[in-house]
Amino acid sequence: QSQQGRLDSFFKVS
Amino acid sequence: MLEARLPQASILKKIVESVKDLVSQANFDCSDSGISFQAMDESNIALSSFLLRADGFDPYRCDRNLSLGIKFASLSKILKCAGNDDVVIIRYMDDADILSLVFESPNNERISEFDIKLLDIDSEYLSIPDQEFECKVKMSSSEFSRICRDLMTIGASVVIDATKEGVKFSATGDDGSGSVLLKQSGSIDNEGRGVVGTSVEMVEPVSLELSLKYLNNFTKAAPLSDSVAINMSNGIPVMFQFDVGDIGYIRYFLAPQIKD
Repeated sequence: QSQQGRLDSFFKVS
Repeated sequence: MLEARLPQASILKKIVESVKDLVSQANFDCSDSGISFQAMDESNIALSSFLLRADGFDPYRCDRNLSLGIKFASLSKILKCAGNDDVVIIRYMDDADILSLVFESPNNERISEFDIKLLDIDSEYLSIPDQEFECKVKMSSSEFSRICRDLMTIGASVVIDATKEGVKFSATGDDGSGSVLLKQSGSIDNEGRGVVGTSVEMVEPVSLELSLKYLNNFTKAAPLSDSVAINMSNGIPVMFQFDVGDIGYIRYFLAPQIKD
């Protein structure tokens, strides 16, 4: 089973 | 003020069509180097961005940095009023709350002008570091579209495995499974036949699982470019790039699915 990752857990959001 | 004359409206039409289902509204950032934008979808899974360099316009004038809030549904509807071969002039006068779009037919006998209301958008901006990817795949954009469409009939996600042999796309679902392997081919040049081969440049083999719903959205940029570059590293977001001639690009970043 896999879960969808989110971009804000990889990149800094400003 | 901003005044940018794009010789072919079809480019702008295709760009807007390729992002409007992922992002409802976003700021167009205009500077003396060109027009760009980036925005995430509502669930923070995919980022769409594009750049059109100033030298792709003739002429291009932007006196100061501007951030123009655009609703894509409105822009898409207005651009449908432009002929593919029309010239489009994008014009913004300082402190106005509208953006003007002028379409000129090739023989200059029909000139239409539309104004679109600008929005005040407070958007999040992702800082994406310049990174070296472990694997760079380049392949035909129409082949990419076909694979995403075909595998969507099997499952909701696709595993992309890139090795020295080539690139393999696999999907599994309740009713079965399917895969497509593209072997590396000699040349990625068009060679006058409009056929784009597959190339894989890699430091390490990469395997990533991605949502097909998003990939199918990205394939809407395929009409802009014969090829797509898929840049991947294990465990981090993938970058898909469609070049817009030699004047810019559309890029999508997609967060991978993570094994529990």
